[in-house]
Amino acid sequence: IIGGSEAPEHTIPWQVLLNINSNRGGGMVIADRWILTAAHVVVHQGQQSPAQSIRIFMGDTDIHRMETSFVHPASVHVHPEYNDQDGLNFNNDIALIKLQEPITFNAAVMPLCLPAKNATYTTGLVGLVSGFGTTNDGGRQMITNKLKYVMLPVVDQEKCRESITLWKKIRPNTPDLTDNMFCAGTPEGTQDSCQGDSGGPFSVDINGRSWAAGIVSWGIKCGQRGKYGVYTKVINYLDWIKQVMQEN
Amino acid sequence: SLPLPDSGPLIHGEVKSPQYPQPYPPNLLKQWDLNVPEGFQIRLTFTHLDIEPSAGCYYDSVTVLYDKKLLGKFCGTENSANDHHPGYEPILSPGNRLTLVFQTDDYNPERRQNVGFSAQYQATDIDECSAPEPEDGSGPLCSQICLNTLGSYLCACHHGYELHSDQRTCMLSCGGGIFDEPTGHLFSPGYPNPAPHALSCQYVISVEAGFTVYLNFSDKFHIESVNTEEGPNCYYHWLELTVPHEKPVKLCGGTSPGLINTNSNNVTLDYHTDDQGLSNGWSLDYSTNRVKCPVPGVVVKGRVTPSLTEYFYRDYIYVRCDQGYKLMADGREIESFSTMCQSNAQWHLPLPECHIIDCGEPDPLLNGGVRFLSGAENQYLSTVEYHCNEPFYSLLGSTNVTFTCEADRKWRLTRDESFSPVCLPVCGRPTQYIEGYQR
Repeated sequence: IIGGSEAPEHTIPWQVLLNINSNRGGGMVIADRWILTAAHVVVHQGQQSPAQSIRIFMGDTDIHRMETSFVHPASVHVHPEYNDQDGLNFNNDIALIKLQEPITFNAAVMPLCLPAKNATYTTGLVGLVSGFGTTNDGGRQMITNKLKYVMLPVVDQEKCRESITLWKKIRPNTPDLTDNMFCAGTPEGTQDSCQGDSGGPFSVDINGRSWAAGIVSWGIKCGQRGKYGVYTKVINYLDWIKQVMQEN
Repeated sequence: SLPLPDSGPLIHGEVKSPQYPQPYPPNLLKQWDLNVPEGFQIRLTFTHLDIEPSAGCYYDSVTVLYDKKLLGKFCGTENSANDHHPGYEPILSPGNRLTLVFQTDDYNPERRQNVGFSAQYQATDIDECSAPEPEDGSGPLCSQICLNTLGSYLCACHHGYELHSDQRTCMLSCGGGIFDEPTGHLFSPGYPNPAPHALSCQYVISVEAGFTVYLNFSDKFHIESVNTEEGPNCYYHWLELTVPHEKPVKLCGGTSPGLINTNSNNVTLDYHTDDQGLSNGWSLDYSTNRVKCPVPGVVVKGRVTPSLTEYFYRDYIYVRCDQGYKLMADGREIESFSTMCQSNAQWHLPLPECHIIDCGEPDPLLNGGVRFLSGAENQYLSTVEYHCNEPFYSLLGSTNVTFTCEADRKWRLTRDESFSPVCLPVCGRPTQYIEGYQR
């Protein structure tokens, strides 16, 4: 998280830290056996990571306190239309992880609500992005062991597309923005999600209840002026999520 | 057929003189003793007789005897002119025995050789009933009806009389015997006229176990009694009532006993008169009623049906428990209960008890709990409240839910609905919020 703050205990109880082959990723608890994350977190070079290689941590804001209390998933379900062969296609960047045993919820672990079918992603709608990913300290990139968060607004889809198009002129190998994605951030930069936050939640609070609007997916650098973070638009996957959970 | 053993007397046969049909030898004395079964007489027929004729059959003869009584002495031939030939008419013995004696002298005329005799005999039934009355004054063979039978006879009596133990004398019938119908009418011989003397009549009323016999004597009751210092006494004539396990009671006098409940299904009445005195006798109608069982007690939290003031043999009662209670007998739960009033005036099963039902422990609730609100634990109408571990779980649409132990032994939300509470996770409501006051 760039430009964010350390999250106090029990404020983001759905936050999950994934550790896969020494790489960090994020996730969010959505049911007592299910974790929602980004597909690219559990797929490496086109290959789905084996369940035994995935370690799942939750229930705390400090990695040191969680490092011995991880669980392995029972199964991993990547969206069938996710197809990133070269690291440039983040369309359908969504996956579900099923746990071996159900979780008993408490103040430290609680599920995040899924979006209502009629939920809207209005420009300016502020979401809470969190993760154990890269942070910065006076312009230097840092690895943090504390859960951090930042509040970011939803960006107009066209503004975001223009931003990406501009960058594409310089770097043609830039992923495309699709309708399954939305952007969040500020034009001035300085606040963003970053590497290691992928798969984590972009949650929106309405009247004290938070719901999962997005999944940290990708972006051009981190916290750069005129660039935004890109998030998987969860509302587009409600049927798929329901189907996977019912079938498994 | 006649019941004759193989080794017994013959029922028919033939007797021939020695060497017949060759001439008989001189100096003979031969005797045949014929026997047939008792009750029969012997019919003897000479089929041929050719014995030297002589006056009075002096030289040669065949003599027929019954117990030394001469029935005939025969000689000659069919064509001879004397009266000593028996002809072909049969000779009947008075009893079941007959003796033939054939006797010849030492001389036989040479001009003619006599061949002797040949005779057939057979057993013939004696008609004892036709026999004249014995002269010893013992009276007729049967006092009323005599029935001749093969080899014997039977005595029988006219209606209203019965054969005495001597098998020949008929006496006025007692009308006694065994009465097993539920109702009936009995009366002494000759009633309401004076009874014959020396009566000994027995009447047994025996009905199915479970019934009680009631005797209802008619008003006209007269059995001779003897007045003593202690009062009237049934010395010579009496009617004795006997029921099992009770001391017999003798009735006499001129007052009807009226209605008597014998409390038994077996009653014996012995009517006795001696050879003197006068009793006009008695008459009664008997009826039967089912024995009565005790009124069953009260079953707490239950109901005994049908509810009657009296219960009789073969009556059934049923016990049902109030709603929320179960039938228990001998420490075991039973599905239903009925008991029958037995012939011994006792119920065949004791009454059961009604115990309150138990719904058992309410199911535990995952991520929640249950606590008792009222009533004895787990018993009928006790209530429990389910709750979820808030704020992380909540019951669908409610904070708490109350279940009641119903009569069907299930914990139910309402009488018609069986519902299993579920604690749903609460999503998106952290216990701590990120607060920021600086603006």
